[in-house]
Amino acid sequence: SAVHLPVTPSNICKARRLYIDFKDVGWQDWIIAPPGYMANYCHGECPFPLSESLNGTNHAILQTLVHSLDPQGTPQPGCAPIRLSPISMLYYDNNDNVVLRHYQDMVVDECGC
Amino acid sequence: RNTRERLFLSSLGLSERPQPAGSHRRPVPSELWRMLRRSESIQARDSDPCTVSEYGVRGNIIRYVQDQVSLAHIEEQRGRACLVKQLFFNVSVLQPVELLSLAQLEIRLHWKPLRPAGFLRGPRAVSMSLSKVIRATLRGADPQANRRLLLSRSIRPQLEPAAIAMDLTPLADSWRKPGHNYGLVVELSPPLGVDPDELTPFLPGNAFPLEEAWTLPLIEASLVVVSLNPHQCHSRQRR
Repeated sequence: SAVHLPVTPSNICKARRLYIDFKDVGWQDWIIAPPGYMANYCHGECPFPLSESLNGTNHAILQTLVHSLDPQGTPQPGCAPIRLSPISMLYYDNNDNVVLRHYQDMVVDECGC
Repeated sequence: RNTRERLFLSSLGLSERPQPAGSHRRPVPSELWRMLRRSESIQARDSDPCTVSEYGVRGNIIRYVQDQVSLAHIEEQRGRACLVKQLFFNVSVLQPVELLSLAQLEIRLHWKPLRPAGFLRGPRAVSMSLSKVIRATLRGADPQANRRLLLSRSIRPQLEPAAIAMDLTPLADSWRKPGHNYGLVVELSPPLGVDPDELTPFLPGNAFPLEEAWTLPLIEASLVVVSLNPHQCHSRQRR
């Protein structure tokens, strides 16, 4: 029942900029560095036909086809991260030890359908 | 929001939001700043975040575990007074899921600054020994009976802090079992011929003696622990 919007370049699936500031979540008292990071997120539509620039899986290509035939019964494919990169965080633990921790898959670099 | 925060912290490998005491916060070791800066570089973004190249081991967590014992004392051993410093590293901060890759003990000896140059050039060296404590010592018992020697060496006093590093990975791994960690003991003995009455330990808060007493150094120790959380270091799938 979603309102059908015409697909324009602005609502095509792609990575959007999102800076997460640790102050916003009240974590600045234990995280030493960085103060925040460019996390980004994926948002937008995966319309039929999927162009190469939308990095669709084979399944997503078929799903957009079925969706174009039966929009009520089959949802459009989702827009999701397909390439992520790590970040490192320096923080104090409960014992005041200094900890450096590397996290995989924290920054959304690229999105796809 | 609390539930979401807990979920997110759990995905970061943390059981709860850390609450550092704050009053005893020590400065971040320069090595950790260097490693953080290196990981932020563009080249590092394509390298494996689950390998610590500085130590050549697998791991995604590097901790500088603080020594929990701050005081040292003078102990008489075989007629010689020596400075004894107990070390205790709380390795229970590692979560059970973490695989220990490396535990490196780093000891720094800070000598009294501005000693006369003649003293520093002198031939006399301090002997240092490091032992592990294998069980608690009962009052009145000989503490030496419960210590096992790990390292013994001779150190010349110098202007710069002396640094000693030692791999203690198997020992630190054994400390993770409850009731197995009795810590370590560092002993510093002055050269033969030094009158024990002349001995002045350089302890935090002590003023430097003005006279030419024999001053033992301040001992600082930390345990660099590298571990790997396998849940956060999955191998990348081939596309």
